[in-house]
Amino acid sequence: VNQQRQITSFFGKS
Amino acid sequence: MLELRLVQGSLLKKVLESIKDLVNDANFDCSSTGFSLQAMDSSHVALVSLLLRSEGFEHYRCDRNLSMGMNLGNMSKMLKCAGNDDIITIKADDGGDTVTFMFESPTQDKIADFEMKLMDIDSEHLGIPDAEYHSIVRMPSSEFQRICKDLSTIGDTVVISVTKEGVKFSTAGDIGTANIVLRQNTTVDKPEDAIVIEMNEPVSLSFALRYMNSFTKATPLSDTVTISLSSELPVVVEYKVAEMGYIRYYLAPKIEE
Repeated sequence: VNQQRQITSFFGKS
Repeated sequence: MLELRLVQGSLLKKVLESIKDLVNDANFDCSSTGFSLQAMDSSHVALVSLLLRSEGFEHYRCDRNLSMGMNLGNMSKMLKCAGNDDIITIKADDGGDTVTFMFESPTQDKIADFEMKLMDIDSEHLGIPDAEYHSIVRMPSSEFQRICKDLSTIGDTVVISVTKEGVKFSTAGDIGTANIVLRQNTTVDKPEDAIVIEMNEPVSLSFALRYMNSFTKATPLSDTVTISLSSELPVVVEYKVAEMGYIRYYLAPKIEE
């Protein structure tokens, strides 16, 4: 099953 | 004090139409570099990054860095009241709670002021690391829009694969499957019609078509779109905004768990 990832799991708070 | 005068006001109208369905409220940041925005959609799956460089404005005054929270739906309502040929000026006072949009007709015989209430928005600014992308595809933006629209009538997810054969857009749904392959084509009369595929490594990633379709609202801004892909990284879909900046959409992939 393809799970939708969130953008926050790739880019951290700056 | 902030005063930004944009002769080609239609660009700002188009920018708003490109982001208002993805993001409800956002902070516009103004600095000596330019007028910018970074915001995520409500489910934190996509991120939009906008930059309009200060040099692109006829007059650009920004005494100190300013962040203005705006409801994009309301901002769009106001900008829709500007004519396509109007000059748009954005004005705000430091620490004020309103922003003013001034619309001037090209012949200067009609001048309108629209004042909009600002809002406090708690938003986290994300750091977007520089990445080397495995594959970069440049194509006519209208072609990309057509592909996303067509595929979303068949399925919910698009698989974008780049190989040395070209770039393939695939989907599957209850009624069947669809595959669209584009090959590199640089022998065109107009450079904006070219399909340029720069492949460092083959890549194949899955994305929700609902978001891709939303990104294509930026099609009127640019004849071409650039799609940058790397394994297990968000895709970047970029539209240039005339000579003055860009809208970049980042979309997290669907990954097999």
